[in-house]
Amino acid sequence: RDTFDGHQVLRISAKDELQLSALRDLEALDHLQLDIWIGVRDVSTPVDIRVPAFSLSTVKSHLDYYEIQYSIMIRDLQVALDEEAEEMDAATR
Amino acid sequence: EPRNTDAFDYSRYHTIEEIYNFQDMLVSENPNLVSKIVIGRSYEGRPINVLKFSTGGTSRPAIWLDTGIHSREWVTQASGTWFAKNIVDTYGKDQVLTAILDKMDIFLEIVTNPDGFAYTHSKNRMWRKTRKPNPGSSCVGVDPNRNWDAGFGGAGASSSPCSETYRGPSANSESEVKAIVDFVKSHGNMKAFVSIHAYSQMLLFPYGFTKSPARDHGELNELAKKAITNLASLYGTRYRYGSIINTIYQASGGTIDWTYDQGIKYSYTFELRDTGRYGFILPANQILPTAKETWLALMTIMDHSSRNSY
Repeated sequence: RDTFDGHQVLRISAKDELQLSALRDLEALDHLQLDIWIGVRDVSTPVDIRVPAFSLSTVKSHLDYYEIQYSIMIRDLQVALDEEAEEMDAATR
Repeated sequence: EPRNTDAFDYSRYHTIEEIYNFQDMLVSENPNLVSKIVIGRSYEGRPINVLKFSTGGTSRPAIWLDTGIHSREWVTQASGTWFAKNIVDTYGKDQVLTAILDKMDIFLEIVTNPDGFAYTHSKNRMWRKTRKPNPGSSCVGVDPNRNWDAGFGGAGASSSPCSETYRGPSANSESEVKAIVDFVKSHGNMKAFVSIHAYSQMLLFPYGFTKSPARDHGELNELAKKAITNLASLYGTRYRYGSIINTIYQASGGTIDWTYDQGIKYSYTFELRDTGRYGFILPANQILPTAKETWLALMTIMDHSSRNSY
């Protein structure tokens, strides 16, 4: 079973076209293995990305470099999934 | 295991086997209203089941509902299960639903991507695509919402098998998509088609692959507005609405662009609520509120379809 220990989901808010462009560049970097939950649209719509643990520092550095604001929507995805699995197990029991 | 559909726990997530069992129980409990049609097989050989709610007649106009084409959006399959039970529970009691079913059939596909759904339970909770291997690539699966013959291969879909929005080698290459295409074509009298996804609260209509407005843009827009207003009346959940390309982004090969171009005027796609926690990873206590509020919007669309024959 694949696990997601240390994966974070970031909610990113771009404020102008330059930052949107920087986010599009980020999305295109396949080696980071980003899972785009909400892609880049416009400045009024946040971007949600699941970032594997090994890509976190690269992604956050990229965001900081372009001064793009973000918050951590899910700090550790596996914790959320474990809770979900526990709920299902409890219901089954 | 629950012995009947009253004992089924609609407030919890269920495996594909449990949902298959649920479907069979619903059919056996309501033989005069519900039947199960197997419209095809998934790549891994699972049945692609559709529940048909019908009060009789032949070649009746029909409404199509599907949930779970993106397998990891579990709240959609869970909502679909609740919709099915709600239909049998309220037919004959709810005047609007009764009037709809006395005139039209409803088809409901609860697990639209069976392999992907099973995979989310067994191997990778974040899986979104189908499970068919891609020759020449180590990456598996196709985004079944980019695999339809509507602007297929255009902008807004990926040609890379490793992408989450990989369109596939050709339109209808995925058996899960082809099964619906064949069924809709052979039915020939589908009047509304609603494909239900989950994330970020939107009600969308064609087009996604082109900026050209749909012929019925005005009516679809008005109906969407009415539907989300009714949806919000329950818990205040706020939805955006509009054409796909103007509301989210350009997306080619999408489901409802194809259905609309087949002549199904009332073609919509939902993105259900993500309030309550994070994106589509909704805790189980969000299932019933999501299903109940969505039902109000679905009823608005179905009622309008029933009253405005074309």
